[in-house]
Amino acid sequence: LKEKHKILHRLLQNSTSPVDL
Amino acid sequence: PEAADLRVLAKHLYESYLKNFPLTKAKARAILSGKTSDNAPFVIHDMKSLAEGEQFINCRQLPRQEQRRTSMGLIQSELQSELELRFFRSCQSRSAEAVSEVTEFAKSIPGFVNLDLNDQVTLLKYGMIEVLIIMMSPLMNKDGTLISYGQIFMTREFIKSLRKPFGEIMEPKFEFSVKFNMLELDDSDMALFLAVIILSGDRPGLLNVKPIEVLQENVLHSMELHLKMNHPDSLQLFAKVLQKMTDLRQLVAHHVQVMQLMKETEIDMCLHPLLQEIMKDLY
Repeated sequence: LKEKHKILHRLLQNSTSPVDL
Repeated sequence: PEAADLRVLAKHLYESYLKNFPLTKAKARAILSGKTSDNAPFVIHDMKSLAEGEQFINCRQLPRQEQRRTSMGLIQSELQSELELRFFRSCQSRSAEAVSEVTEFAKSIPGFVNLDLNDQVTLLKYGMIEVLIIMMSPLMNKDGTLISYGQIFMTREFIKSLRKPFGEIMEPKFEFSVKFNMLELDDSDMALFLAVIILSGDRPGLLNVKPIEVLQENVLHSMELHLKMNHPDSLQLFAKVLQKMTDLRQLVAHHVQVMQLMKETEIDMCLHPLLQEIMKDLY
């Protein structure tokens, strides 16, 4: 599941990154 | 749990809500009722005003001198089509930003980050559209909705008039919001309700349901107590709020259907990668 939701996963692990948005 | 602990939890979630979400219900209602010292929002009610206001969509601050721009001439139909697509893309980028705000809020729910990481992903994936619909409600009234951090008001009739299936996305949300707003929840109530939605132990594919249910139970107790204290005259408010969760699931099913239709009919449309992750295999 983590693999299919990389951005969501990253948002959960780090603070908000504008790069993803 | 002790009542004092439940009050601390309600306060904590309210503070996190204020920290993470840029437009509160209190501010949105003030704008909608004209009771704010700020400028009135720019109104988008047709293609001409959309073309005029387009560049300010998703701006946190509307440039003053640009608000009264007029006469853009008639919009040709092919340009209109592009304009609709561009507007839809800017809605998507604001939605992606909102997803990240909701994620930060979820992380602030006590115990959330200690859940299995896969389950955190699942809770956000399945709860996200429900949460976004609830968060949209205070921005809406029967005639339209605030967008762009309250800088713009877009009329319901105009959204409805957009070509299919764009015109169909929002109408069920308006119907829901008008009824939901009648409960008159404030921002502190909303914070608790959002946490309850996120901590739903019945999402498909959860690995470890029990700790999620324990967390939700605690927030539910906190919300029940908070609603009683905050709305002493509103009978059965707790039950009425919880009933809205059933409507939300239907709204999400409709949303997924429309998005699916868009994928098939709008070849030019490219869904934001973060939204793609959430929408993929969702029900």
